[in-house]
Amino acid sequence: MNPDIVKERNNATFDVEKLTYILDGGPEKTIRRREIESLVFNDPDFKEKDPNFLSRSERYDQAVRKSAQMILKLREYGIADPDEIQQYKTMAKGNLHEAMGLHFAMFLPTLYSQCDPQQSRKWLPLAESFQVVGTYAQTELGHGTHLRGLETTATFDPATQEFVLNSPTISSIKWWPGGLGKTSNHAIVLAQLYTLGKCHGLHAFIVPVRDMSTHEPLPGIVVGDIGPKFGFSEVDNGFLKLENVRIPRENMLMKYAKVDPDGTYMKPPSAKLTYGTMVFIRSMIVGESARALAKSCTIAIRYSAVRHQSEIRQGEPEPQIIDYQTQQYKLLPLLAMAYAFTFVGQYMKQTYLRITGDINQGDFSELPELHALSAGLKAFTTWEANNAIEVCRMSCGGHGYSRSSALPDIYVEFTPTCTYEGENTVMMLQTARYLVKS
Amino acid sequence: YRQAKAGQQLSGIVSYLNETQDRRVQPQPVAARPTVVDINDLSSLVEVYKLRAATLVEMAAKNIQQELQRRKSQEDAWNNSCIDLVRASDAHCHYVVVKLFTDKLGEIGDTAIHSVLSNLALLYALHGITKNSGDFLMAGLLSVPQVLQMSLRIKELLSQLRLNAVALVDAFDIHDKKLNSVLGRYDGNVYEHMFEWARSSPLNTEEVHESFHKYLKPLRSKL
Repeated sequence: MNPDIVKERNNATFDVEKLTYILDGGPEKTIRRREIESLVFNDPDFKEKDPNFLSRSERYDQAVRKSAQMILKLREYGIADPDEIQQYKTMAKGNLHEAMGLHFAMFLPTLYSQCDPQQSRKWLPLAESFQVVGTYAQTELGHGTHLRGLETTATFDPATQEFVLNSPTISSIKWWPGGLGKTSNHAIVLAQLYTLGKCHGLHAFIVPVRDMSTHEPLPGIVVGDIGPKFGFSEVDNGFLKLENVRIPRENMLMKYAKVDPDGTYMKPPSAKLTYGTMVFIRSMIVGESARALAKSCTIAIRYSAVRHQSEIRQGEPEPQIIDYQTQQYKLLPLLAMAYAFTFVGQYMKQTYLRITGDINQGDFSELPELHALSAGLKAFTTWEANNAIEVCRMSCGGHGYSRSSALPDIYVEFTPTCTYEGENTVMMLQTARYLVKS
Repeated sequence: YRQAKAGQQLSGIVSYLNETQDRRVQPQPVAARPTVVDINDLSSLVEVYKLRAATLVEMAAKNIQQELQRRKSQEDAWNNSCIDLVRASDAHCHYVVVKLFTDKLGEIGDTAIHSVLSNLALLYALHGITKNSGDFLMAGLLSVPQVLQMSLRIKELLSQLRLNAVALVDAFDIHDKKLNSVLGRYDGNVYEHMFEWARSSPLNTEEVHESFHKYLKPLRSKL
C-alpha cells in the first residue's frame, strides 16, 4: 500500500464504513451490494481483455459475450431485484455500456406496460427467453426530442389486416437506438399511425427486423451500425430504414390505444401514461450523474494524494499535490457535488416510487411537478457532472489523458446523458414552463 | 408564477413562489436592502438560493410579458425569453439540490459524519453562490462584503476538508475492478501499475514494429 495513502486514511476523522452505509441506504444494503459485486469479480468467466487494447469489433464481441453471460448468471444466482441486477451489471460492465442495454431498459418495460393480455401471452415469453432480442426505435436521423416531429408512418390496410410501415424520407430513418445495428431481431418502432385516411399521432409497433434463426435482415428492412462514436464502442447503435414493411394488426401495442379490424381508432384513456417511463429514466439518470462524479473524484483525489510535485517552501520535499489550495479548490467542491447528487438521486428514486403508487390509485396531482423536476434535475446534474469529470481529468495532469486513468472512458460514456432521453436545454425549458405556469 | 401571482396557493417544491409574491421580490439597489445572511448557517443559505430562484423566475416571466406587450405572439415571446427561462430553471434546480443536501443532514446520527457532511454541504452552497454571485448581488440578496466573506470561508473549508478527502472518496466504496483506473487504485501504487499497463499495450508486442522495416528503413536507403 502506498504510504501516502495510508497516512491519509489514518488521519480520517470519521468512520468510513458508517458513511458507506449511509450512501447505500443502510448496512444491510452495503453487505448485500458487496456480496453481489464479489460474485462478479471472483468469476473467471468475466475475465476479459482490456478494452483499451481491442478493436471496435472485438470490443462489441466481448460486450455481447458478457451480456449473454450476465443473463445466464443472474438466473443461476436467482437475482431478480432490479437494484441488485443493476449492481451486478455495473460491476460486470465497469465504466462501459452493455450491448443489449436497451432490451432491458426499454424493450421489456414497454412490453410489460403496453401489451394487452393477448400480446403479453405471445411476446413476453419470447422476449424473456431472448428468442426475441429487442430495442426501442424512436429517434430519427432528423428528429429527436420533439416526438410530434417524427416522420415514420404506419398505415392500416383493412383489406389485409396489416400495418404498412415506411421511412418516407432520409431524415425519417431511425437512428441511434442501442442494439439496433447488429444485435436485435425485433424493434418497438414509434410511428405516426394512419387509419381510414386520418393521422392519430405516435404509437408503438412491434416490428421484426431480422430472421429469428438466420439473423438476416427481413425484406424491406435496411439495418446496420451507425459507425464509431465518441464512446459507446460496446454498443451497436444502429439505423433502420423501413420500405413497405407489413406487420399484422396485432403487432400494434394495444393496451391503451386500439385499432379495430374495420380500421376504427380508439384513443388511450390518458396521454399522461407515457410520462411515467420518461420520469423513471430521467430519475435514474440523476443517480448516474452521482455515480460518474463519485468515480471521477475517487480517481482524482486518490491520485492527488500520491502525486508529489514542485514545492511550496524552497528546498523542502515536493508536497502532495492535494496540499495545493488550487488543487483543493478544483476537486473538493466537486466532491461535495458528488455527495449532493447522491442524495438527490436517492430522493428522486423515493419520490418516483411514492408518486407512482399515487398514480396507480388514479391520483395524478403530483405528476406534473415530478415531471418538471425530473426533467430539470436530469439536465442540471448531467451538465454539472459532465463539466466536473473534465475538471477531474485535467487535475490529474498528463496522466489524466491516458486511457489507463479511466477518466477518458468515464467522460465519453457519461456525456451522452446531456443529449439523450431529452436534450438538456429542452428539459430545462420544460421545467421553466412549469415554473412560469406555477 | 402566474398562478401565484393570481393569488392561487401552490403545492410542492414550487410553493416558494407564493411566499415571494407576498414579499414582492424586486431587483433593488444593493444598498437599499439590508440582507441578514449567516454564511455559516445552511438554512439561511437555502433561503437565499430560494429567493434567487424566485427572482429569476419572476424576471423570465416579466420578460415574456414585455415581449407580449410588443405584440409578439405567445410562441415568439416564449422563444425570445428562453435564455432567461433556462437560467430560471437552473436556479430552481440548484435550490432543490442545496435544499435536499441540507435536509439529508437532518437524518445523519453519527456526529463525526454529520460534521464532515455539514462542511461538504456548506462548501457546496457557498461555492455555488460565489460561482453565480452576479445573480445574488443583482437580486439584492447579498452584499459584496458578504460574497468576499464567503470566499474566505471557502478557503477555510478547503483546508478542513482536505484532511478527509481520501476517506470521503473511500466511502463511495467503488471496487478497483469497477473503477478500472490505474490512477485511482485503492492501494495508491500508481506508477508501478501504470508502467505495467503501458508495457502490455499491443503496440509493444514486438520490440521493433513492422513499420520500421516497411517505411523507415526504405526511406533511409533512398536519402
